[in-house]
Amino acid sequence: SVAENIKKIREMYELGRGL
Amino acid sequence: AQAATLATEKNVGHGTVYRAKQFARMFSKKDVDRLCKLCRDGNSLSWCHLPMIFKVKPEQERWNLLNLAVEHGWSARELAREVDKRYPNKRKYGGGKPKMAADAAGLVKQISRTSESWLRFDDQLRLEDDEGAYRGELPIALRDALRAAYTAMQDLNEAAESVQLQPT
Repeated sequence: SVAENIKKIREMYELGRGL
Repeated sequence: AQAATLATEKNVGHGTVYRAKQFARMFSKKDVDRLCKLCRDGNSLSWCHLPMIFKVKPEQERWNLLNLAVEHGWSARELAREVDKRYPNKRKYGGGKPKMAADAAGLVKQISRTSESWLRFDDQLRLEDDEGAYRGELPIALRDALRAAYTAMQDLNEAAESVQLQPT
């Protein structure tokens, strides 16, 4: 769903920023 | 090493961590908001689409492609195909596309040969000690990924060999 897609994108962004 | 630790912690593959890092490097926080808006507008954009455009360096062109993907409701695969069309891969190691066998039996043989070739290559990456450890000059994160690839290649090779034995 759209909400899940958005959540995943934000999660990946936070993951990437953590490096 | 940091990526490997994080991958274990978050229970995701190393590739995912690298893609996430690339994503964070290429996009600002504002860009991410814009992406989420695209998700809502188009209803088809997902995380899977994003790594497909990482190799597109001009920022405007990246957005153009994302807009097109949303407009046409492209899957990640379709987006990748469009990117490849516009930015054909420069061949890094010469060669070009491998010649593929025409039938299933031939393909299986090719899979078997290709996986064997990887296993031989892997062998050269190892020290001649009892444990078969990877050479010390390789980064630790890479050694972990190599171990995983080795096991996968062994499985693949075994699977291909066993189908060869039973042609049906």
